[in-house]
Amino acid sequence: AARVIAIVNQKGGVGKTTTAVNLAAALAACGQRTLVIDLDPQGNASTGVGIPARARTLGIYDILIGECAFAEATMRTDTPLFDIVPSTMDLSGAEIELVGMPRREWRLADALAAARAADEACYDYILIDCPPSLGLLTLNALTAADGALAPLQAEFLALEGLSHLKRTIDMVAERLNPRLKLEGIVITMIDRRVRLAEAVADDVRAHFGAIVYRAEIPRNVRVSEAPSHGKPVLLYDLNCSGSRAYLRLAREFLQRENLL
Amino acid sequence: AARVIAIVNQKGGVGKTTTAVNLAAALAACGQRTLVIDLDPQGNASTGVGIPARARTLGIYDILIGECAFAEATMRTDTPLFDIVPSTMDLSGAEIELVGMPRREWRLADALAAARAADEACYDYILIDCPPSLGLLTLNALTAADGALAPLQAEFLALEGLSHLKRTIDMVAERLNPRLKLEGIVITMIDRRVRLAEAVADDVRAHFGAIVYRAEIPRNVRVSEAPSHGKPVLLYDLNCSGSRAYLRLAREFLQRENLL
Ligand SMILES: Nc1ncnc2c1ncn2[C@@H]1O[C@H](COP(=O)(O)OP(=O)(O)OP(=O)(O)O)[C@@H](O)[C@H]1O
Ligand SMILES: Nc1ncnc2c1ncn2[C@@H]1O[C@H](COP(=O)(O)OP(=O)(O)OP(=O)(O)O)[C@@H](O)[C@H]1O
Ligand SMILES: [Mg+2]
Ligand SMILES: [Mg+2]
Repeated sequence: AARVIAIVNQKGGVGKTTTAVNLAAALAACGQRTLVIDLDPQGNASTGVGIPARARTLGIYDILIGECAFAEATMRTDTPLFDIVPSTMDLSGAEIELVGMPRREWRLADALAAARAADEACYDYILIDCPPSLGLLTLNALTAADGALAPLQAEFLALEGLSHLKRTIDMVAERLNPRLKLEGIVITMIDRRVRLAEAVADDVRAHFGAIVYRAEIPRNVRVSEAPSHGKPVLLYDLNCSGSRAYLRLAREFLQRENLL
Repeated sequence: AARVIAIVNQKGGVGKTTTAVNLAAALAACGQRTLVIDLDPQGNASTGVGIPARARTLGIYDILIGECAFAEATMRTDTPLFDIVPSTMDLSGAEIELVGMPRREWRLADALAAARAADEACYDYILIDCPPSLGLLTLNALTAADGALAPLQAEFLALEGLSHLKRTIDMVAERLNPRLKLEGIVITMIDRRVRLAEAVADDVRAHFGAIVYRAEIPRNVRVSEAPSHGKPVLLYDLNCSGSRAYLRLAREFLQRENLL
């Protein structure tokens, strides 16, 4: 059965979407069948794989409110072995709508369980791109996930949010999902020439030890250009430093999986 | 009476907090009495002016749920004429708590009206730092505001969210707060040597015209270092390109105010 990983950090703009899309593409390049669930109302992951808003009829919102099954909302991307459940505009009202629903934190977990029972979600990995908050959408992702992966920008303000994130993950593990743990931290957009970035990266490694991936993602303009072409950076420019970094991350991720 | 401006953009990491704190400091340097309301559960604005989490007893959460008045939660910062209502940890549960409360979108507007009536909010400008979402906290800011100011990172994915933000502002103006409009867009973290950034900036100016401030904020590492010293960049390094840009922005903001 698929391993479900929530790509999560309530701090905005730290590289959650970029990591979900490009780690998924790199895992697919390594032969792993990968699904990304775009749980962010902004729909950046769906745009990043080349699915314009007008082509998204069913999405994760329809699955959360019980109107359709996983298989119906799943779409292929240009990358073989890499599928996506897109985000639609309806999702921006979902946080308020979910509050009054039964099993409101479990809606995604229940839908995934139903998909597995119907033998629909036959993936090796499912990555969930979360919005920049710790509201009901992110709680649904954490309740459905086997593990959490936190992209972290090498900036002072981003460091501050990490302890808040860790506490939230521990709370979800205690009350909703006992198998959940913070499995990995990925340092993103790092420019090693900047003293502050070096200091933050060293600080994180000192605090969180082996959880922090050795692979770091450098700041690389090709990575930020790729979404405007609707492609993961591996398809846009395989030789750039961003692509090589995400391939390194995928290999390290798979090494850890064999050890788990 | 104070003009209330919501610093808003659901896209994460675009410079909302940095703009709220540094525009406030620059307005204070120009002699304007300025209050920042930290409406983000992350509390980055409170950190950015040097108020550690343990020093925040009362905050905006207590005001929203009606447990204290504005004056009780307002704190001085190191910058003369610049005060702040901090964010506390309780705020992260507020979005869900607010859903069931009466006048849930009006809680901030009502509290500000009460403060004005009691002659407590005697500021020239009140800037509200919003979280990266369009949930109930941001809706409270938009309902209480006279105008909205959107920081925009010169990145492709950030451009995508702008039309969604504009629609939300128009919806709030129609249903909750007729005086609200998108008054300004500030291009942030721009490196004019990067072709994509140039293209995005030109695109935004073509679409949104005179709303876009002429003053642009360059990417400048001193800006991202300042919060780790608990200071606005004007206090941390007055001569850096970031400080000069925020002073230009404040002057242009005040020029527009005289014209409004
Ligand atoms: N390694 C990188 N090099 C250069 N730019 C990057 C890199 N990673 C991400 N970016 C750019 O930085 C911005 C923020 O990244 P991204 O949107 O993935 O973050 P996020 O955490 O998903 O944001 P949000 O909190 O809004 O969901 C985007 O414009 C993206 O293209
Ligand atoms: N002009 C600049 N030059 C360099 N770094 C900057 C600049 N403006 C902001 N930053 C840094 O970029 C990061 C994002 O900025 P900031 O936290 O202000 O954005 P935000 O929109 O408030 O984020 P969130 O969506 O999480 O609330 C921070 O680490 C900040 O220090
Ligand atoms: Mg994202
Ligand atoms: Mg912020």
